[in-house]
Amino acid sequence: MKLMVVIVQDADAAALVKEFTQKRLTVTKLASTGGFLREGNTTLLLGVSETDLETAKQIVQDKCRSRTRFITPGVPVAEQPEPFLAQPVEVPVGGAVAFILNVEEFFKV
Amino acid sequence: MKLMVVIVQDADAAALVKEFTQKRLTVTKLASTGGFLREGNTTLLLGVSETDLETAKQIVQDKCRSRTRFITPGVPVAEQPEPFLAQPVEVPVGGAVAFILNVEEFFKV
Amino acid sequence: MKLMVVIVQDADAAALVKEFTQKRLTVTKLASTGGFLREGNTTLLLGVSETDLETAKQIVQDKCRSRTRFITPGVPVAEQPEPFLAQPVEVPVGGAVAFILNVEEFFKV
Ligand SMILES: Nc1ncnc2c1ncn2[C@@H]1O[C@@H]2COP(=O)(O)O[C@H]3[C@@H](O)[C@H](n4cnc5c(N)ncnc54)O[C@@H]3COP(=O)(O)O[C@H]2[C@H]1O
Ligand SMILES: Nc1ncnc2c1ncn2[C@@H]1O[C@@H]2COP(=O)(O)O[C@H]3[C@@H](O)[C@H](n4cnc5c(N)ncnc54)O[C@@H]3COP(=O)(O)O[C@H]2[C@H]1O
Ligand SMILES: Nc1ncnc2c1ncn2[C@@H]1O[C@@H]2COP(=O)(O)O[C@H]3[C@@H](O)[C@H](n4cnc5c(N)ncnc54)O[C@@H]3COP(=O)(O)O[C@H]2[C@H]1O
Repeated sequence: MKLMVVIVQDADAAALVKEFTQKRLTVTKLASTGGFLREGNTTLLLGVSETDLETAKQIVQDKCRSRTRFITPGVPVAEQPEPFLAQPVEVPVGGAVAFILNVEEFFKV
Repeated sequence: MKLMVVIVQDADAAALVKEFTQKRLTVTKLASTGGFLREGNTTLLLGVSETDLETAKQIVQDKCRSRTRFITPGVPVAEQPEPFLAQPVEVPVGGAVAFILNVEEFFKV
Repeated sequence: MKLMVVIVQDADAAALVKEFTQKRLTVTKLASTGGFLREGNTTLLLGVSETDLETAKQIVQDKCRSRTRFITPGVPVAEQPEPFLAQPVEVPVGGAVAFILNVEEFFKV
């Protein structure tokens, strides 16, 4: 049993959760915030058996995509001026970051 | 030291946290959402010593109980019609799902 | 690769995240609640390489500090009377509690 912790962009979260569900994987969703851009994003927790792990990784790679954000350095993202008024910096935001942890014990009640 | 990650139903969370506290266990609570039913639930994080692990597991088993939800397939839970107007599907929702992870290093400030 | 899960007081979270960012560490922030005092706090997730781990621990120790809360036993913190009207109990609240977990697999999309 592994615990996959995946941080994804909000724009991809619904499609990703829907695909997990259709493939009979169960997922728990937490609202999170990226420390750098200070934008809301989504942290997913999936307990997956070793047999389902490859499927789970594949779904993440299919459903999440990289995007580019333009920000004015020093200004919180929510207060960004129109891009042509500033010298925006391009920040690549990955589709997903995933950490796979070993589960020593697992139980359900 | 182990980190126990437990996902429980909101209906059981308060009694569970109260019991952990009375047994001198410390817990951190996060608001989460189940991916399938899209209902709010609770994710608890407990760092527990190996000596307290059995107690922690016992408390989860005592305080959390399975329930049945009736849902109309395809309709988000929040918009469910009255059960007798639809052909509801019975979805068992477990009392708790717990993942016990090994902690390599632990420190407090 | 390690996953550091750090629970800190809200009062220290902004300075801590800012310092991680300046040291080129990426962090994901979750809103959480302490089970005992039932006050909001912050849970941070940092995937860190083994080379950055010492730096990450150092930053937590520098930016987080212990405080004392005075509470009236049995009354939720939000409803605490003025201290001089009650017999408050001193509760030490640590600056941070950190769990370092081993990451078996890590990938980005
Ligand atoms: N200290 C820093 N200095 C300069 N640029 C920085 C930086 N931290 C992040 N960035 C850049 O900003 C993007 C958004 O980061 P943010 O922290 O808001 O949002 C992050 C964060 O919430 C999470 N994340 C990524 N790596 C992580 C890690 N190792 N640990 C915890 N969370 C991580 O995934 C989101 C997307 O990350 P991604 O790496 O694709 O994209 C990052 C990266 O391109
Ligand atoms: N391996 C795992 N990894 C991460 N989180 C986990 C997990 N197993 C359970 N959970 C969490 O616990 C809640 C209750 O799951 P349970 O399996 O008891 O009860 C489930 C199960 O009976 C059913 N279910 C879940 N996923 C399904 C799927 N893909 N297809 C069909 N039924 C599903 O619906 C109930 C509610 O599921 P929901 O996702 O709303 O809420 C789940 C989810 O938040
Ligand atoms: N092993 C662990 N696993 C998961 N999360 C952990 C943890 N140890 C600490 N935390 C998190 O860090 C916060 C501060 O804990 P600390 O031990 O410094 O400071 C604690 C401690 O001095 C005291 N305390 C906590 N649990 C207690 C209990 N069961 N009985 C008596 N005092 C307790 O009240 C303070 C605030 O606790 P609170 O639960 O509100 O908030 C806790 C909790 O959110």
